[in-house]
Amino acid sequence: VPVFPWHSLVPFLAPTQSD
Amino acid sequence: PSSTLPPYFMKGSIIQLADGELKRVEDLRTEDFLQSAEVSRELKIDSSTVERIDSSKTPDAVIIQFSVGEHKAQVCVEVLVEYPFFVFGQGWSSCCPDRTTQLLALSCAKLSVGDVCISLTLKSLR
Repeated sequence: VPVFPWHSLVPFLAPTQSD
Repeated sequence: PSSTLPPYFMKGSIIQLADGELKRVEDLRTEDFLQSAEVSRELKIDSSTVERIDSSKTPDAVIIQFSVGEHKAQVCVEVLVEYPFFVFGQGWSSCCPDRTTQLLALSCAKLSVGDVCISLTLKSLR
C-alpha cells in the first residue's frame, strides 16, 4: 500500500517575491 | 495538463504526518497539517483566502484566485473543478463536491469565495 507524505496534499502557493 | 487527480486524494489513501503517524486522507484534521508544518524545517502553513473563482477555457477546470499569507499576495491557480483543498476548520472542499465524491469517494464541502485554505510556502522565503 503506498504511503504519501502529508505535504503532497497541500498546494504550494508561493507568491512571487517583489522585494 | 493532467486531466486526472493525484492518487493521494482517493478515499482510503494512507498519509504520513511529519511525526510518522499514518492517517487516512478523509480523517485528516486542520491540526494534523499545522503540527506537521511545525516539525518541518522548510515548509510553513499559510492561510490562503479564496478571492475569486472563475471559469477556465480548459474544460472541467476553474481558475481560483487566492490571497496568500499575511502579505496577501495574489496567486492564481488553474485546477480541475473536483480538485480538493483543505479549508481551515472545515476540511476537504472543492468547486464541485459532487464530482469529487463521484471520482474519489472523498466527502467534500463546496469551496466558496471567502474560504480560508491551507497552503504551503517555504520558511526561508522573506
